[in-house]
Amino acid sequence: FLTFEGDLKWDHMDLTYRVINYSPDLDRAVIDDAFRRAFQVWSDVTPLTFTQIYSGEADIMIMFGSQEHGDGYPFDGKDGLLAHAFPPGQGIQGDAHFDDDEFWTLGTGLVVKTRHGNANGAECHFPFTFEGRSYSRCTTEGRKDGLPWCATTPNYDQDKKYGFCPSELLYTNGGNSDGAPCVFPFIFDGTSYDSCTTDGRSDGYRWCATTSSFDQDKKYGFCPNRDTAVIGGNSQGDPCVFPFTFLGQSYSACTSQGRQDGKLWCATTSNYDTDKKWGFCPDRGYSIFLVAAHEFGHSLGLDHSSVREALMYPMYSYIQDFQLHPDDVQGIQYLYGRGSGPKPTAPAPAPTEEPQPVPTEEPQPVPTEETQPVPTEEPQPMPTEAGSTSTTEEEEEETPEPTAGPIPVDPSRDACVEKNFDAITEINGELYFFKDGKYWTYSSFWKSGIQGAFSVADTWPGLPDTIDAVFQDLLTKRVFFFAGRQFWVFSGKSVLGPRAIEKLGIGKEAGRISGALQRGRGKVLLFSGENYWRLDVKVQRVDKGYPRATDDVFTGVPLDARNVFLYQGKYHFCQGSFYWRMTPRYQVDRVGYVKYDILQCP
Amino acid sequence: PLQGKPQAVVTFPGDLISTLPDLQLAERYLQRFGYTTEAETKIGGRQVSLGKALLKMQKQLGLEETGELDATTLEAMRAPRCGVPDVGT
Repeated sequence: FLTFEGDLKWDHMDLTYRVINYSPDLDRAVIDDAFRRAFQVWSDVTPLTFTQIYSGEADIMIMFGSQEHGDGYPFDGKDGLLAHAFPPGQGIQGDAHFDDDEFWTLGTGLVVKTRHGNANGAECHFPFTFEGRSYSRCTTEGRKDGLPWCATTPNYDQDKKYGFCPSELLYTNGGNSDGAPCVFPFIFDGTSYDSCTTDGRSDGYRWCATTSSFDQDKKYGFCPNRDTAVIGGNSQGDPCVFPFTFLGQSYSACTSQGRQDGKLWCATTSNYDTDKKWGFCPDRGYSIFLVAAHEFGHSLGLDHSSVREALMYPMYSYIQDFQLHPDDVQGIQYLYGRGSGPKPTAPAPAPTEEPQPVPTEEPQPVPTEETQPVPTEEPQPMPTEAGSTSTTEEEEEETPEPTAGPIPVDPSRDACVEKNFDAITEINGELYFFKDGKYWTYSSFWKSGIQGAFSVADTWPGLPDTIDAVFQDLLTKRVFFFAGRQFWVFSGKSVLGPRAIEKLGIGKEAGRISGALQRGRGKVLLFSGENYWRLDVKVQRVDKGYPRATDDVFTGVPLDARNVFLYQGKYHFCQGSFYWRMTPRYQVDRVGYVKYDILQCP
Repeated sequence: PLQGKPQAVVTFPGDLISTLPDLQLAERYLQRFGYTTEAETKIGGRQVSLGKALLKMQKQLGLEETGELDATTLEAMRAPRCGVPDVGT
């Protein structure tokens, strides 16, 4: 994650927000609910609170606009830029703007919330059956007043549940008429209008008078978009007109003809060739909830993240089941600390973790990675080791000849139920997870799943139950174990140790060794607390100039990592349930769950 | 649509970005999101390589770092996104 330069943040936790105007794409209640949930994303993991106000200056002012909308940072029509927001501060700072040339939905297409009728404001159900015919949009069939309606169940004939669809004949938004419907025809500037118009405005919003004469009464409101409204183009909000003529041909449905990008469009008059009036046909649209949650992250002080799965990654992608990514959590808690609210949990289903409240309108998660087979009881062959190295140290002991491989002492003991691990390391290409005298192995290459649990004492006799860190020297294949202030070196059948870590040149300022990163040419970085030392493995002594601050080089990873290890050429730092993966160029390229993403637990 | 559809590509009024050529799109993107400045793009009126800025962008967005305006990079540039710059203010 990144914060803005100078760590811009709010100096109070009780923030206010105000929605200045609403998109005609969605019912006001749907937008309000989406913003409320978007703020909740952040308040769930911080002490921040958010209160909507309806007048005056709020900390975060929210508006919809298109093109140049008053701040010098114009939007660009449909797609491309979706929204932007300013970092915390006074005035425009903290405000969030949404491009109203986009089609705002909840991410999966048109949302038509009904009013009145007998369905208590439920959404339309498309398609629905009415008098034996199927309808995929609101209809005026069966009515004489021209009000569009829909069924809110699949079958009106059977259930008789219905509501009215957005229409200027039913209500208006904003303006000064308290939601009164349009009155047609109305007079504006001496001209008679019998439909909503953008005349007299520079922002493209469609409006109407709510009395028969605007010139006289000055009463007006903005027209809600009908479900047939086009997006963008030069007719935003107008309905498609079918059939329409384009280059001499007649079209009775949206078409991608005339375009290179394949987007569907329609004309909003009966003849494009003469009128040149057009707009895009409704698609899945962009989730106002997801985009708002991202923008509010900026409003709170987060800059863009380079973690693709993070909410603060700059590109939009629709997420079926939204959960705040650990990278985002880390970022916002860096600024505001932890909240008392629920903490992020693993993606469902995760029987061992408490469920996290998720947005009610977003569907359930889809696993992104292939799951691994469950652990079997078959023992995993022990990796072969290089021949034993002779040593002159007096502590050397002969250990018993290993058998063909370790025997799982307790196959039912599942690594997936462990909350964390004492140590994690890669030995001969396999990951080893140590906990309380047991260990499990995992090989992504062999796709054998998790093997174990094995007994540490059986494989490496003489080690204590709790191991703090392990690494394999890549040149000699010797394996170094650290526990408390002691270390052991295993080489084939031989063991050297225990020895005090002071012998390595690591002073008493070091606490628990949390992990190691092999650096090539016989060097290994040993981590403890917020510092690290560089160990020359050959001479078994740390280099001069150490310890150094971890944060100086490994920026963006937790400084109090429980486990640090090298795996598949990348640095891994674990804290809690999560791991931060860093490239050799010191860029955090992934934050994920140890159990679900590395161990592939179900 | 009826038979014999027209194949012509039309410039639709009010359609802002869809017809931009790749290079122009890239220049605009890299400038808008802080990876380069106009001055860096054109030194002394001469067009200079965007390789460095592309590398910066590819690294920031987690793309393969080729320094080339490849298909993946172009796709990323055309993707819907937040208007806040990735680099700088």
